[in-house]
Amino acid sequence: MAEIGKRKLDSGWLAARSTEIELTGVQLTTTHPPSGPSAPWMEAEVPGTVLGTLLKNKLVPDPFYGLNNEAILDIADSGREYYTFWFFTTFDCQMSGNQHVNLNFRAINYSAELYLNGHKEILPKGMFRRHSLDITDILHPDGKNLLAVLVHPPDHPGSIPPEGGQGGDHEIGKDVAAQYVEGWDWMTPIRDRNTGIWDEVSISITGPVKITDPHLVSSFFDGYRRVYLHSTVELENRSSWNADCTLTLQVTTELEESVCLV
Amino acid sequence: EHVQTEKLSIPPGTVLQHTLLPAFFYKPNLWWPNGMGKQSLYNVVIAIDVNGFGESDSWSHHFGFRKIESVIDTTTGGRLFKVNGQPVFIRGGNWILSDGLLRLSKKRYMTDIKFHADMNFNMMRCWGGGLAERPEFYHYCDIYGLLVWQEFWITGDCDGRGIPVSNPNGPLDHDLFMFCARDTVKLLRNHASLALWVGGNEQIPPEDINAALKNDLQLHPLFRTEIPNSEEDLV
Repeated sequence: MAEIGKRKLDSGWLAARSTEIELTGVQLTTTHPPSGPSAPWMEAEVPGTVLGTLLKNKLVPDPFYGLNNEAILDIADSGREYYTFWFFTTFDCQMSGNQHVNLNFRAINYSAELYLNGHKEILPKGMFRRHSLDITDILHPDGKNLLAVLVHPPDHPGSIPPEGGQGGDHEIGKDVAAQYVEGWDWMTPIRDRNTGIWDEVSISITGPVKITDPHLVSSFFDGYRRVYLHSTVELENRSSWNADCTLTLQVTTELEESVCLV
Repeated sequence: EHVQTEKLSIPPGTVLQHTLLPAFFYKPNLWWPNGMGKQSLYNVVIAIDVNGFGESDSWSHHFGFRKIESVIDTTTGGRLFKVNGQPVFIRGGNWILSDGLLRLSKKRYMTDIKFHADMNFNMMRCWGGGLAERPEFYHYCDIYGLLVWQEFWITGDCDGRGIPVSNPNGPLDHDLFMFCARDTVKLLRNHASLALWVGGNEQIPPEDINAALKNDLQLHPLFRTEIPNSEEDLV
């Protein structure tokens, strides 16, 4: 039985430019997975951006120093495919009956196609949205799973006028994404417009009932002497039978390290 | 400080929203901004056990009891903030993001945010052209007492006031904007440091987006009213 809870997938990722990979996502996650960081595959920084991975592999100069940013090809000149990248990893997950597994992306910029063990899912557009997929039924019985994600840049990366300016040609404003990436009076443009799996990736294992997005609100009366904590949770029963549950709320003040007063 | 349990039954294949009975606290330690008192945080754990299976899922969060209010002062036109009924003189800093390649680490957030607290700031303003900041950012703002003013992704320059004037109606897909806004609110709403959601930087979002944000972000009436003294009344 796998342990209930969340596990981050933040190591062992590989990346490759999409234009250098002939295989499909189905082939990458079934018959032809990459064997390791040998060209065109490279070690990837996840969470992170395409440029972060290219920098990690010394394929671009560090834009933080001097005029190095001028030496990096801007997406306006290279086209979106140049910064459209595959990210690949494997993970083990051995479940038992009545357990369920979700694959979670806390943020991707800007859209993606996901392949897991040969199954395809679309991760819709938007830099500031989470994606959570129930992968219980597509996990490998032997526990070894192959995951590939093809990440596309924002739809409107825009181009930077010779005189620069705040937000470049403002095209990025057509998307729901960070706008500073076209450059501002305090910032040079970011060449890949921050394309990538830029926030946490995790798998979460639960039993038949899952807790989603609890909401905590406090209300105060009598000069902050009488205080209430209101908690609302979303509960999902993913089994095929009625679930009789006990819901527990516990509030503790963490005195030191792991000593709690209940 | 507090443990309470409730029984409930969930039909197969169902998603339901459940509000627990309010948990009562007498004079809890309040959360205060930097320079006004301690940033007391409680560890809240919500767990669900299923008969015949055992613990099915659990969630935890460091929660701060605090009441943040802000109004526009009619005399000055400025926004006045109060925390736990006490007026706060805002010493705020502009925040874009940690790193241009989004190499966002807890250690970096802790260092950056503690630096601002050590400089005696008590607010971080997350600029609309940057990010909806991440839970780790808010976690350290909770710990170091920095209130957060979080803007959505609208800027004057890119949305109708730039040179050349562009995107006067904001992003192309308003539904996508609202989907991202709602999901971001759910991701961040439990943090004690979150003080204000702001439509955008130097620009009001397009009318439909602005109206939807205002509607979705108002405080639920339940939390405005006096709680009845007895649980019977409440139920």
